[in-house]
Amino acid sequence: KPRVLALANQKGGVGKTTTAINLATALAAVGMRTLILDMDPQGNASTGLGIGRHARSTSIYEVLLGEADLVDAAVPSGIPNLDIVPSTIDLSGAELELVEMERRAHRLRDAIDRQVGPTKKPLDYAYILVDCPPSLNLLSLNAMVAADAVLVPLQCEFFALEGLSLLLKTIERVRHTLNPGLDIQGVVLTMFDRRNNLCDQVARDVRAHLGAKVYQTVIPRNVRISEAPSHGKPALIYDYRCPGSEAYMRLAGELLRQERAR
Amino acid sequence: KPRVLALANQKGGVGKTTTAINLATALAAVGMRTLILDMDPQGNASTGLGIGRHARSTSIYEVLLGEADLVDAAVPSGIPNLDIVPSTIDLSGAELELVEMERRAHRLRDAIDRQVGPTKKPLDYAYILVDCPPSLNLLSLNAMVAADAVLVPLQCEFFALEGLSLLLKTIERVRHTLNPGLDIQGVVLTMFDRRNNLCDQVARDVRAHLGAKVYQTVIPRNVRISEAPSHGKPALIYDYRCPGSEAYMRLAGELLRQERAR
Ligand SMILES: Nc1ncnc2c1ncn2[C@@H]1O[C@H](COP(=O)(O)OP(=O)(O)OP(=O)(O)O)[C@@H](O)[C@H]1O
Ligand SMILES: Nc1ncnc2c1ncn2[C@@H]1O[C@H](COP(=O)(O)OP(=O)(O)OP(=O)(O)O)[C@@H](O)[C@H]1O
Ligand SMILES: [Mg+2]
Ligand SMILES: [Mg+2]
Repeated sequence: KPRVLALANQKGGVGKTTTAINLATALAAVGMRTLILDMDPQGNASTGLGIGRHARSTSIYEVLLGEADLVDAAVPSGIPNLDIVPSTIDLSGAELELVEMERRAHRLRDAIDRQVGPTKKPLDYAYILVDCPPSLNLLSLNAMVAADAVLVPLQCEFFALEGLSLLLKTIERVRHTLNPGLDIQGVVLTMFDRRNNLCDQVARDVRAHLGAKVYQTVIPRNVRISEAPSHGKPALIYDYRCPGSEAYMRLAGELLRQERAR
Repeated sequence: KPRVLALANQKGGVGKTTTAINLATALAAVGMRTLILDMDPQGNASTGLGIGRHARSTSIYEVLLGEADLVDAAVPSGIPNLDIVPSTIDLSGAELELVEMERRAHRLRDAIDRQVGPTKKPLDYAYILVDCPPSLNLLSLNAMVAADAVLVPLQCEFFALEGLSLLLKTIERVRHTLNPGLDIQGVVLTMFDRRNNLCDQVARDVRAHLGAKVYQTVIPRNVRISEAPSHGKPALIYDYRCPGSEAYMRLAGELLRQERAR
């Protein structure tokens, strides 16, 4: 059974999509079959992997409505061991549609569970990474209910730090009400700029509060990372030697060691 | 009657809050009475102006539910000519509550209109800036229905550019259905880094598509801007000589010239 990680943080622009794409690519590069679920109506994870509009005829939207199986909606990314269930703008209407549905917070969980069973094509993945939109809405809630743990990308900025306590409270609430097994996989510091003392301050603050939950690996601010999506490629493929790519490879290594120790 | 501008962009982390706070401060500095409406449940605009939890007993949430008048919910920012209607986390529940209500997309418009009339304390402001959350949900929709125009902060990055066409289509749809007078006030390029060729490329692309709608003033990436919120002050007060503050003063000048020419 795949380990499901939700990349969640209601603060916008902190590196959720960039971490989903590049961590998934790094896991795939070391032989772990990985699936990304793009739960953001913006569809940045799909675009960042070069999935054209024409290849998104079945998306996460149809899966949530129960009109398509997860396995059938997954498309190859062109990178060995990495598939993605893309998203389209239809997803932005899903919020209001899901509200009226049965088990509205469990739609994604049920879609994953439906794949386990004798009649179904199994979800043959070691990891499923769910890229969430920048809000704590029904889409992010579905991701947290379906997930084994939440991986929190955190930008080293004041506003991002302010939102962390709200996010942790929300995870706590989901654990008590909808998903008792939900854990925090870890917090990864992103867009770290050595020249900016605010980054050091925020990093120290977060480590003081969350200790070992904060990955040792810190993702540096690196322009090659922000250039890669315009070529429809992860940074690891666009420029595997750049500091950003190396950091995501290290993060994948740290995550896998963490998993072996579990 | 105040001119109402919605600071909107569903892409996260593009500088909506930073632009709302610093543009409002610059307008206030030249004598324009200005009111910020914090429509983001994260409450970053409120925190960035140093509004403590205790001063948020009446917030935009009560105003949207019709339980409080806009004028009574406005609190001083400590900066002459600048007030704010703060937000609290209660606002994150508003989405599901508003869905069931009458005129759910017009709640903010009606709250502003209620202030105009013989019995009411008038909304004595030249400008109202509405800081939107990173999504095209009912809160952002309320802001666009209440607004005379949308001011679009745009980060010079690929993912931010990808979201622009969706945002422009949404503005178009709101103009055709709910608010025929809705205009685009302009697009302001934010976090511009001269050393990063991607920024130049994105800026050229946007100016080619939108021409004069893109402000000449470009806001540079400037660490003093991201430090200011941790002191509860706008960059213009924290460090009025830094490149970021100077850029926001220039933007205010450009906006006021634009308004005089209207
Ligand atoms: N380490 C990095 N160095 C430089 N740029 C980065 C880095 N990580 C992300 N970026 C860029 O910063 C922007 C924000 O990142 P991203 O879109 O991944 O964040 P997000 O949290 O998914 O945003 P949203 O909240 O809108 O979903 C993007 O333009 C991305 O290319
Ligand atoms: N010109 C700038 N230079 C440096 N940092 C900036 C600049 N503008 C904004 N920032 C920082 O970038 C981060 C994102 O900006 P901000 O929070 O204003 O964006 P936003 O669009 O309001 O985000 P959200 O989508 O979460 O509401 C903040 O930490 C802010 O301090
Ligand atoms: Mg994203
Ligand atoms: Mg904001």
